[in-house]
Amino acid sequence: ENSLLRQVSSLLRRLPAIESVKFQDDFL
Amino acid sequence: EEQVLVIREKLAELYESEQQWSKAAQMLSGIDLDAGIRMLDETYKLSKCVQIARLYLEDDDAVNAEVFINKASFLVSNSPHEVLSLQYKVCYARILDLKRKFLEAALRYYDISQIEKRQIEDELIDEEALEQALSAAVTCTILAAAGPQRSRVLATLYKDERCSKLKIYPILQKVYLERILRKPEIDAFSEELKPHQVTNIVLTFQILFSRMKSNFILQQKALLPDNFTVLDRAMIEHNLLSASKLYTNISFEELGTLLGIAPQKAEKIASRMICEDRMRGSIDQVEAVIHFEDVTEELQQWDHQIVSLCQALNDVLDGMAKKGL
Amino acid sequence: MDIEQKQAELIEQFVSRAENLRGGSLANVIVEATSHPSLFAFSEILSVPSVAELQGTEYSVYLDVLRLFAHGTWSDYKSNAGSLPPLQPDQVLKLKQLSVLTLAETDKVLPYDQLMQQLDVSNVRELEDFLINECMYAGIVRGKLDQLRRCFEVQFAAGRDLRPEQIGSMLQTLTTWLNTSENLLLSIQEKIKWADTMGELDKKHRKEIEERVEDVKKTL
Repeated sequence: ENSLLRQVSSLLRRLPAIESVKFQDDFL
Repeated sequence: EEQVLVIREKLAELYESEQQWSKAAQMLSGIDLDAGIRMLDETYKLSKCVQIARLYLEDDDAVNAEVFINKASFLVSNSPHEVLSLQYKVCYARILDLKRKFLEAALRYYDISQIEKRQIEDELIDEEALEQALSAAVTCTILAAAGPQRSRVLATLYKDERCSKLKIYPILQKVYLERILRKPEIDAFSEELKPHQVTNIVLTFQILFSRMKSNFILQQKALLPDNFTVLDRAMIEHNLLSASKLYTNISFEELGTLLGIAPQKAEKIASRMICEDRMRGSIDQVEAVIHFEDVTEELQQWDHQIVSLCQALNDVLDGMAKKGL
Repeated sequence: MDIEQKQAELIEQFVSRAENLRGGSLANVIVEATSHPSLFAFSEILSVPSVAELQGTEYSVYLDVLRLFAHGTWSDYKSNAGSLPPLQPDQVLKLKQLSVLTLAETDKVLPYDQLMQQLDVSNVRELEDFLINECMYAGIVRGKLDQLRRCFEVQFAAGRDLRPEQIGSMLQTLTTWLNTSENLLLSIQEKIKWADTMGELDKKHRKEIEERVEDVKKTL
């Protein structure tokens, strides 16, 4: 199923969900 | 009184035939609708008030027109004449429009555009007129200042499939989707409001006014205190908000190029929007850069990202289930 | 995943057309598909038998074009331009859009310099206009442009057609996800248990204290 594979491939790149200095501070 | 009334009406008719609208209105305004020997019936009073308002509006005199529309507002609710109440609605929408209460005007134009009847008393209502009212609603919404209520009206118009047939639809779509409008698109939109549109934006309801001058052209040309036209300002503010969705930060030089305006102009409007809390961000004048801030906090953004990831995962699982995998 | 929904119908159309065509007319369909503004997936068309049969014929270059659009980038095209037919402007645009998706497969932060080099773009304005109009507004990526750091932060990128060798690493990533999720669930359950226990202890302790207070009151 090419369409599903493409969706999974896109999904795998959703993590890490957010990468920013400000987020690290807020998260800590 | 009777003779005076007849003479005034006759004179007003002559002034109107010479398109001396305000003179005709002043002539009729001299008719004492309230006191006087014989009590004039409500319908007569209502029709006079609406007629005087319409005449003043022909000269884009919203102030005097509003005086008579306010008088009419006490009479219109009891009037059985749909024709008169429709004329009242159009006048009121025009007055709001002239007074740059664009969102209120848009709602009233939209209300007018939704008239279902194609015949009211002995008057026909043609599709084109309804389409003009709808187009006027879209134009006013676009000219209105950005904010949650405008977003709601935009959503309503965007979802109204009648709008997809309007020439103005591509602009509506970009404004609704918060996309940047490029200079050629803005110029095209501005052209839409040019003189030839005056006749087109005329609400050509036969029951309404034979000729009703659209004031969009005035609005569009009217210079605001900061020397921007209404259209300029609406477009630049929209584009700034759209840019804030795309950029973390941008130099004013680049922002000016992106929006097709001078960097100083961009900075001026951006700073005002930030002060009025209509856009989140900060301006570094030394670097000549604007830093946009997300309305949502980082942790919330993180949550949103996780939610959309889980949603995407669900979509994949649903897709697999659908395909029997 | 609305990009997949949008193009699902298109894929079906092109596949059913391709199945019934041969030779030159099939080559035209390939050019049409690789020019269509809303199509970014080509594996399904590639797997149509009549398309594979182009191999070794005078139209095999169109099979190469289709493979290029399924998995390749603008740089790949440039390095093989001699053996491929000239691309039309719509195809060039699409291949550049697909190149952004490929770059987004490996990094979530794409430097402007890398993008400009990969896409043959000469200035920031042109690059940003491309990313805004042809990528973000086309719905294939979502993200933020950072002029100061001169980079494009990708939040979402549509998936491109997968090469067979990519499946392994996908499985690896999914397995890691699964393990991490299970460990996360376990540690959340432990935390819940710990919280419950602490709650119980806290309640017991509070009860003892209250009893002792009562005793003292009685004594007094």
